[in-house]
Formats: sequence, C-alpha cells, structure tokens
Amino acid sequence: PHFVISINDHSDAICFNIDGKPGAILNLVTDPYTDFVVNGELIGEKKIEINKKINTYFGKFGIVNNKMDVKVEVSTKTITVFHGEDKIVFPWSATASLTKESFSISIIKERNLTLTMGDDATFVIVLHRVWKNHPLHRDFLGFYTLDSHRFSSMTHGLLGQFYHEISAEIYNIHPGLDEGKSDATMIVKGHKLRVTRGYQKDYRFDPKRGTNVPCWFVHYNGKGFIDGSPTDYVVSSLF
Amino acid sequence: SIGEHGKNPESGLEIYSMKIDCKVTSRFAHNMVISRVVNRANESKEAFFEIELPKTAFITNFSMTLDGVTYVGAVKEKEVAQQQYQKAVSRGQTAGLVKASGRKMEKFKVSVNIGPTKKVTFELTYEELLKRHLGKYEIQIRVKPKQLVKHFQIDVHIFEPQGIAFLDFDAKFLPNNLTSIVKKTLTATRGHVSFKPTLEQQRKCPDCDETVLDGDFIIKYDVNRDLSAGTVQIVNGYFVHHFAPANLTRIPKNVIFVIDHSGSMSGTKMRQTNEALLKILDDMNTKDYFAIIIFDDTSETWKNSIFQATPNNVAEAKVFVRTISARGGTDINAPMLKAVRLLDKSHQDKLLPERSVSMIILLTDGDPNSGESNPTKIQENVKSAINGRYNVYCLGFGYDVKYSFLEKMSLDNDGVARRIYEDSDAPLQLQGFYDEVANPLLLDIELHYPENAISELTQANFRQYYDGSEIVVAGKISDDDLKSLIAEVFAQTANENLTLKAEVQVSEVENITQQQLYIFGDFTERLWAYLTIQQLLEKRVSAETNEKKNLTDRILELSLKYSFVTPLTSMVVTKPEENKNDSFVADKPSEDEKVPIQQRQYSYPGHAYSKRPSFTYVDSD
Repeated sequence: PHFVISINDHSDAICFNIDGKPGAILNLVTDPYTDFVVNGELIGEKKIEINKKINTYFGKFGIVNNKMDVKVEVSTKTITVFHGEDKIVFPWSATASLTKESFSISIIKERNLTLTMGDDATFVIVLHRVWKNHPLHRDFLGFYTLDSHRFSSMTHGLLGQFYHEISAEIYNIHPGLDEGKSDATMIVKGHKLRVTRGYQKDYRFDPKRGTNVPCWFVHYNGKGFIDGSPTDYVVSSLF
Repeated sequence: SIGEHGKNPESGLEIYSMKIDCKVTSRFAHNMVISRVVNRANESKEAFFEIELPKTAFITNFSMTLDGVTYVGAVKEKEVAQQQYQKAVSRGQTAGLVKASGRKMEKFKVSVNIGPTKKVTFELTYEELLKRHLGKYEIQIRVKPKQLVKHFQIDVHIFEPQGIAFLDFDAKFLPNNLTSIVKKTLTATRGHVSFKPTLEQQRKCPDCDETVLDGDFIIKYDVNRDLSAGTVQIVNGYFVHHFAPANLTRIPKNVIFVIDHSGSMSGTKMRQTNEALLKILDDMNTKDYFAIIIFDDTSETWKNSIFQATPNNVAEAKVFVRTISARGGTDINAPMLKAVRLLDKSHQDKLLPERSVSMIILLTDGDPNSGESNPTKIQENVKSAINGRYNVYCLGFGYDVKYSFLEKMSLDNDGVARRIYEDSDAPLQLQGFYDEVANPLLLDIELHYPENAISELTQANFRQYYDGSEIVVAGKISDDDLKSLIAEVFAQTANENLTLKAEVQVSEVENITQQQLYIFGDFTERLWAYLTIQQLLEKRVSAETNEKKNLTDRILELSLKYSFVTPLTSMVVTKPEENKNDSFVADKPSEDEKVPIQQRQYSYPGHAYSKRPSFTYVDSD
C-alpha cells in the first residue's frame, strides 16, 4: 500500500510504500489513551509470479473503539458493525447509515463509508472495485483520516504516529536518478533522507481516476520516516 | 373433479387434460387452472369443477367453454350479484356453487351439464401476493383430480429480479419413486418447477384406476437479501418496494401471555395450550421478558410480575404452566387490562430494556361471558389502555370463538388475529404463530418516497419488522418526468438508528422488467391494487361508521376495476342449463364464518341418500 502524509501544515506531503506479505495485519493507529485501534490486513494479486515483486493492498480493516464498545470490520465485501453483543452486517451494495449518539457510520453504495466516533475520529474508507474477471487484480480498500485532533500524543501506528503535525525540512532539490523526477534531501525525525518527487492519488472525490497529490517519496518502506521498521507494526489479529 | 360420476370411468365423463400454470414475478402469483372434460356417454352428464385455492388469493376470472361458446364470469358488487343469485334460486334453478372455508384454502366449485360426446373447458384464474413467512414464500397447489388424467401438468415459473436464494418443492402424496418426475431448474433469477406424471405414474396400483394425485404440492423459495433498502421495481407507472433486511440483531421483547383456562378449554384444548406454552417458554431468548396471566371468570398473574427469560425463571414458569387446568367462565376484559398495567409498571420501573417490543398474546376459545362481556366495550377499554404502545395478538382457539371480536381488538392495537384449529397439530399452530413474532429486528419503520412524485401509496409506516417476514409498499408514480425514484428507510435497530437508501433509475428499471416479458405487463399495478385492497379491508375492520363507508366504496371501486373477487364483490357466471340460462355466484368466504366441521354422512337402508343438495350457500360478509 501507498501511504501519504501531509507535512508542514499541509503545505506538502510525504509518501512511502510498505511492502508486506499477503495476509499480514498491520497496525495503522493505536491510541492507548482513548483505547482506539485501527488495523489493516494485506491482500495480494490473484496470482503471484515467482521472482516478481508482490504488490499488496489493504483488503480488510478492523477498527476498535473499546470505550464505545464498538468494533467495525470493513472488507471489500461487507461492513460489519459489532456493538456490544449485537452484530449488523451491511453489504457494499447499499446506501445506508447507522447512528447511535456520537457514533455513526454512513455508507455510499459501492463507493465509500464515513465512520465518525465521537469527537475523536472521522475516517473515510474507499472501496476500489476491480473488474471481477481481471486475471490479476482484485478489489481493495483505502483508508483516509479526516479528523484526528482529539487523539492523544501517545497515538502510534503506521498512520497514527503522524497524527500530530510533523515538520520536515526539504532542500537540495536536484534532478534525480529517475528521468524527469527530482530528488531532494529531507531532514525529519533527526534523519537525513533522500526523497524523490512524485504523485499519489486521493480517491475520496473521484473514485475512478482520483486526484493527484504531489509528494516526496521516501524509499525503502519509508525507512527513517516511520518509527522503526514495517515488521514492528505487524499484529496478530484484526481486532 | 368430475363429481361422484367421475369415480367410475364407466360413467362416461373423462378429464382428458388438466393444467395448472403458475407464474410468479416479484412475489405476485398469477395462477391459471385449465381443465378439459369430455362426455363419452350417450346421455347428458353433470361435470363438476372443484378447486381449492389459497385464502389469501383473489379470483380474477372464470370461464367455461361448451360447444365452442365461452361463458365468462363478471365481477359485480355483492348485492347486485346476490339479487341475481336469489332470482335464480327463487325460480327453482340450481345455482351450483359450493364454497367452504378451510385452514388455508377455500373452495370454488361449479357444475355444468354436458351433452353426449360434448366437451367442456373450465378455466379459473386467481392472483395472490405471496407473503414471506418464516423466511420463505410458499405456493400451495392442492392436487386432487378424481380420476386419472391423460394430460396432467403443473408448471410453476418464478422470476425474482432480486435473485432466488433457494427453491424447493414438497409433494408428500407422491411415493418416493415418483419424486424424481418433478423437474426443478434454477438460475440466478428464474426458477421452474414442472410436474407432468403419465397415466401409469398416476396409478395407485398397476391394474387400478385410483390416482396417487391427492395432496398438497407446495413450492417454497426465498430471494437473496442483505442489509439494504431492498428492491424497487417500476412497471407502467406503478412501483413496488420489497424490504426485508438481513443481518440485523434481534430486539428484545416483553411478552405477556394471557391464557384462557375457562371451562370450555377443558380436555384437549387445555392440554395442547400447556404443551405449546412449554415449548414457547423453552424457545424464549434469554434477553426477553415474559409474564403469564391466566383467566377464567377471575384472573391471576404468575408471581405477580414480569421476568427475564433466564433458564431459572423459565424452568419455574414451566412448573406453573403444567398446573394450569380448565374451570369457570370467561372474563377477557380484566386480564387484558391487567396485562397492560403490568407492562406500564414494568416500563415505569425501568425493568425492561429501553429499546424493546412489548406485546400481549391472548389465547382464548370463547366469547366473554363474565365481568365486562360487551365485546365493543372490551375493545374500547383495551385500545384506550394501550394507547398505541403495545401490540396485541389474539389467537382464537377452536370453533366457538367470535373471530371478528378478536380480529378488531388485534388490528386496533397493531397486531393480528389468528385462528387456531382444534386439531392434533394445535400446539404446532400456536408455536408457529409465536415464531412469527419471536424475533423483532426493527422498530418504527418509515419508508419515504419523493412526496410530489408519487401517489396512492400503500401503508408505509410499520411498528415492527420481524425476522422472516417482509415489508411491501407499492404506489403510483404521478410525475411523468420522474427520472429516478429514491426510497429511504428510517428505522431503529436494537441499539442504533438506521437509515437505508435506494435509488433506481425509472427508465432502467422499466426496461429491465419489460424485457423479461415474463408475466402480464401490468403486474405491478395489479400487485398495488391487491395490496391496497387487502390493507383497506383490514382497516375497515376497526373503522368508524363514516370512514367505513369511504373504505367500502374504495375497496369496491378497486375490486370492480381490477376484477378481484373480494369480500365485497362476487363473480357471476351465466351457464347454460338445458335450454335455459342459469347463473351462479362465486364469493370470498370470510374468516368470521364458522369453520365447517368435518361431518360424517350416513345413509340408512331403504332411504334414498341425496348425494348433492340443490345448492349450498354461505354468506361471507
């Protein structure tokens, strides 16, 4: 999956890829203070060719708000809301919304869902539908954080560690190794990293084509930009 | 049927063809029964056409063709038809219709004289909106030809754009080796069940003329469903919206069982009630609450309270249920009011879950004869005490029950009434009814459509939605330029507020349905008319005089326009009878009529036993 993080008061963005194994579950957000967790499960292509790089995507998300006693599992097929002992399953084929006091989930059929949990968090999960008979690709999901201002400073995870504004200094912009792409040096979290100018897509408003988001790409699975290494974020279960 | 004569092939009458053709689109079933009979004798013979059809169906057409002349039935206002019928009777002519009301089926019967070597073709059409019941739709066809039929065929075609989840058939009358002759095919949206036994396959034994075809041929199916606003179909300016969401958590319920143990319940009825209650208690969800009030001319609340259905409480209640025995008179008013007070108090004391369904299930076998015995007064008392907060379900046990009293009391309080037939399976009937209301999934369901674009909407607000059932709403599109129809559903689940939305492009949906060319094109309009009539008939039960008149006028108007034989209309068929025209009337029997008890017929030596009375008639309204 591609990660895109805004920096410097939203004036620029950093992007990086995480290459994991299909089936691996990565922690995206953990806030021990609000007892809130988001994990995502990776899926691969339908066929995996030997000696070729494995592209992975998120196929399932698990979102837990223990204080509200709510768990939401979002896959490319269904959206399941667990509330206490109750369980409600929505298909992606329906436009629906479910509200209870400060918790709400709103689904726009075959496109996206917005999840609001009190004042703490608002997320959008985008569904990417792929032609059913495509030999390689399969449906996958995107996860967007719209509001996280009430999360505690202890929030961590592949996305959560960036919920509090980080500043990065980018300088020494010069023609890069890839033709037509600029390279630069970025100083962030005390590391000096080589980054390459590129684009990633934001699919919230145009689910088919997306809109381009210019960003500085951090190589080697975001090494130096993320705390630790990607394997540090592997967890054993979705919830 | 070809009547008594038909049992003997020597009689000369032969049913040479019988075809039952059923087409279902979006739960609306259009059934045609065509029977062809020839008289091979040298003299005139009387042929009977006798069909049992589901009570929920409306006859829409009947014709008989004799000597190339077709006599078609006309749907008329009941009074007009009655006058015509009375005239025929006063002239001493036979008006050959017998109808009777059974558990699920009602009978249509007509006879006609056929000259030597002549043929007659009977053709009956009836329509029905199949109701989802415990997670499935059922098409019931009663098969009972009185002799072997050369060309016998049942064809059921189902088209459900929503997708068919499963399709099964049940034909218990068929010996095991013959079930394989029922052919079933199923694709994503279409199902076909075909049954075409040869003469040899119909034979009960190799050398006899008795037929094995005697029983119910039942087709069961369900459509695919998920948690969505359901499906909307639009044809010729009418739409129908089916809503039956899946994957919801059940809502707890609070049930007060109000059980009649008056003297008339003694014996089998009491034993069966106890048996059913024990099973129902066993099946109760531990999140539910319950209380038991038993009554004769006095009433008693078990342990004076309402209890959660924990294993311990259920076990104790079962001990109590086993001790209930029959005695005394029948005072319905007091225990019903007691049940309401118990629910009121339990809610006030916050003993019951905040979001839950509260209901009173009354089981009685007779009329009130103690305490407040005026049925109207009891209905008023119960309605005013409940004030729209709880549902009342009334189960009328046996033949002596005044069904209309129970029906009104239920409908006044958002419930339904049901007859429980005094039979060996009465406990199963009671339990089956309980299962229908056992699992509430949604509360306060409101279905919204664009106000300015639609009219003539059927009921669109419902107090509850129960697992296994289905909500159907239909209406007319009044905006000719409407491009898309948005249906929104607002409801409460066990814990949250739920909103579901469906948007359909009018042109797209119309095209799809029209391309199917599967069933008569105006089925959505007829479905709408059927549903409107059914709901108005229900509303009429509890309406005041003025409103009742308006409802009656509207039902009549729709029944005549769409040619439905409803409780307010009759079908008149003029038939040829030995050079004079005679007519008969087909009515729809109502549930309030006394259920005919199977009576044995005796003939005494030396006495001529009349096989067929000149006419039998039961009024239905």
